[in-house]
Amino acid sequence: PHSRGRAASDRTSGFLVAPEDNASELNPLLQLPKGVRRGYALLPPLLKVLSDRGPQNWESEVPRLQPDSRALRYMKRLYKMSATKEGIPKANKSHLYNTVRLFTPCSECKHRHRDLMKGDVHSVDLLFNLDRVTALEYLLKSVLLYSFDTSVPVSPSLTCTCHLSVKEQDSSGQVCPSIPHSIAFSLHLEVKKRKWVEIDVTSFLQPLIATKRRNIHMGVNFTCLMGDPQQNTKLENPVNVAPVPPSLLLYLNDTSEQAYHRWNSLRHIRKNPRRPRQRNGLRVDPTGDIGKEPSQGKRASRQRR
Amino acid sequence: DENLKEAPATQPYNLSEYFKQFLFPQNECELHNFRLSFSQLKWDKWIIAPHRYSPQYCKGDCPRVVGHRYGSPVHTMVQNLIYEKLDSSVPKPSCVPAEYSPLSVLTIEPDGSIVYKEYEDMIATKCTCR
Repeated sequence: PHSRGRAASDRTSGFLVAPEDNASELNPLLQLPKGVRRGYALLPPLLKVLSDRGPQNWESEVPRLQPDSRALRYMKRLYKMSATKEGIPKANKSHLYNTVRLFTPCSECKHRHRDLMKGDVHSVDLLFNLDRVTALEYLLKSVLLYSFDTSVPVSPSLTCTCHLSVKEQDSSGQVCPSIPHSIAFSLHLEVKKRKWVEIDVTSFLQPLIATKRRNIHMGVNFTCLMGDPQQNTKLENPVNVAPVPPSLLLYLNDTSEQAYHRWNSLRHIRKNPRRPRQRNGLRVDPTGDIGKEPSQGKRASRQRR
Repeated sequence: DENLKEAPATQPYNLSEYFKQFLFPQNECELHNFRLSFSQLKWDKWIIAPHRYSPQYCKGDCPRVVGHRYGSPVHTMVQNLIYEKLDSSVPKPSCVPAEYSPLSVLTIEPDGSIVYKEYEDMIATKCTCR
């Protein structure tokens, strides 16, 4: 019984934009011809198939590429932590995101070893295509996800240094290592079997993702030494733990009508536990801060109190 | 005696059934269970979780005096009056969902990336007459 449906259809493009529609999203002059079902073309895949425009339309939504099995295992684990078996989101105040996207690097990236005095430095070029991130999804956190498949026995504690640099693409689309924005991480980790290591790169990638960059190209140098500097054990011969190229994990806040906004309902339940929840037009700030209530809202709630 | 002769011979145990029709109209508007699995729709290749999904649905007749029972606005009774007294082409109030709960879905996108998304209003949790 909400009038929301109208608002959603009036809403400017903000849902998932299939690549061919990208141009119209990026360049408002290239608006879709009136005849084309705009609302349908911009829906996320699940809502697209639910609108049941015939199997030929959503066949294109069936994945053409199979995801990496480790990445799939990680996301299933994230699902179990975030939702019940029936799929109900857990009322977890700490998690502000309502969307998590995992991208594996494009296959054409090369994995290069360079032998240096200090042993192997694993360096790899990573190219992530972010076409699936919609215009209404705001970045809350981004993480490089390494999975250490330690089939070879390694020392229980490793100290790794990871050096990231972002590479701009020049107009011809060639990768030319301009003066890279680079950042170095040093992290100490206890590597157990099948260990996931999350490296927070939010501040590093924020500027690129905020400008809705479709492709992110970065170089990663990864060196691991045995031992633990805290225990001032001597860091000795490098360990040849060849980490699998990392995946890029984006924690996002989808502000579209169809996405679930827990803070709206949490806030609402706290204020009016009895009245059925209604949708207010409150816009949530992407950094997770809840926008201030409009002044008349305050007066009304004061009257109600 | 005459009255008794006319009165239908009802067995004592039917009395409770007999009165029930006044207390609880038959198939009144209420929430019904429905459970589906994405494999039935052949979507399980790209919808990884949940395996089963219970959207539920609302079905049943809206009693004439809906009032507080369904949280219906007064308009519902006005619409019912129009249908009964003035113009039967105006539809009776319908039994529809009043509240929903969200659903978390894990899917594989066409480019092979994986997305966890929480969708609003995917499970009906309460019915009303409108």
